[in-house]
Amino acid sequence: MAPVTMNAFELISTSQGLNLSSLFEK
Amino acid sequence: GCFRSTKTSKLPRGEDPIVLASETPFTVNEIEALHDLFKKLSSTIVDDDLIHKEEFQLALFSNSSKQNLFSNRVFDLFDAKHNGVIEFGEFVRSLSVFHPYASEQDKITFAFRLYDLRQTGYIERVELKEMVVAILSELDSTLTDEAVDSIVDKTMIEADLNGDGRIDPEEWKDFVTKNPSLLKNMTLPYLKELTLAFPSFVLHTEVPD
Repeated sequence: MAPVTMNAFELISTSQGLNLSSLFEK
Repeated sequence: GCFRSTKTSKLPRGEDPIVLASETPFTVNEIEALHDLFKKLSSTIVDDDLIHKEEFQLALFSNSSKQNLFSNRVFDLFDAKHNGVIEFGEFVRSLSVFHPYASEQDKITFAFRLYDLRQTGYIERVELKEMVVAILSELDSTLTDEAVDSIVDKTMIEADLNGDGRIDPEEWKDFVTKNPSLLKNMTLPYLKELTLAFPSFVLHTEVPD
């Protein structure tokens, strides 16, 4: 990881809690 | 009323698929397919046509007791009436924001509300840090507090253009316009293919689009 160049929101958007596609899986 | 009388009866009382379709990018057929999905999600623990938090967590994480900061925020936003459960109308209206054809402005607004943890109308620096810490702990990262601060500070410098220590809705709009990948998780391609994803419905429906 390169923390200084990382966009915080980009990092946040990778959370599994935000991945709603799981709702559509069996 | 040959089609309304037979097909809309299975939706919860007070929810008319034609009204829902007129308010969202979904077709009537897709609303019916979403109801099939909703029935499935709302019956995994308690079969009551409501999605309870544990059922939401089960669907997201395959584990009814697993949760994180973000799944809690998403649940709270879907639960528009704040009564602790997601009703069918709330489910459809919230998911409609994630439709590939939903307006970008709606996606920008929804994402802002998601990240405005304490609903102050701003994404505060302390909230941004809280979210970064939450995702890093989810990723089992062991970054130092200084490294976390440097991530947060850099993003604040880029996003908080007026330098008041918080991101307002206009600054958020500017920031995501410059960084469109931030809205990627606000679109669910599945929603365009609902009747393909739940083909069982298509076999028994007669509702025209």
